[in-house]
Amino acid sequence: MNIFRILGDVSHLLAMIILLVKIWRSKSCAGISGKSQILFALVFTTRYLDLFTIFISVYNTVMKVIFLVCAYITVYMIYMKFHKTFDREHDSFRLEFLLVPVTGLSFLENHSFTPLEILWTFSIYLESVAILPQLFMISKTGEAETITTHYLFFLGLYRALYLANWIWRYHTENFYDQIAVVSGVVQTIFYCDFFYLYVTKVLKGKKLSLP
Amino acid sequence: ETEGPVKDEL
Repeated sequence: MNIFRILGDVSHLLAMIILLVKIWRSKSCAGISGKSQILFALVFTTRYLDLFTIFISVYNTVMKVIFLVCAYITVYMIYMKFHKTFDREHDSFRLEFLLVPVTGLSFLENHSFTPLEILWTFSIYLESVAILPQLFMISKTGEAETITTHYLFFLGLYRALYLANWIWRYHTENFYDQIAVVSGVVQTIFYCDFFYLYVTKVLKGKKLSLP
Repeated sequence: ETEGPVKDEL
């Protein structure tokens, strides 16, 4: 466990907590893509099936359970508890455009052709594109609440820190997982445009709105 | 085909 990895995990956790706090405090999930949150719940569910098959560490198990619980509470808030505030009209990204290629690719390019391994690969590929419905929603409405941008910032930061973690692990342990690394790079690229807007607008006290 | 590295990451 290196500093990039632990900071990455903390960013990831912080992102999910920021989102939950935003929804809970404002009693509203306006501006949040329910579809992205469903995809993240699906990502964690298919990736963490190894909770039943292998024990890695207390940290690993506890974090996985927390991530799963946070993801499902978020989905519950959006589609059940505060569903009246959910902006269904603007959350119109077609999920099949992501799910079909991701499913196909996870069958074609994986470490081994076993159910758990394919589901893990599926989760890695899906995570790399899961934020797209959210980014699509922002580009459609042309704006995002500042707290939503903080959520996106920490989610992107988590991925960028994981890249640093992989570079570190490659040099110190010769650890290298091609599927995770390539997907991680793709995922981080999706955030670059947003990072730019975050730094030039939100950090200067302006609301994120697109021209 | 071999399985990938140990999946100790989240």
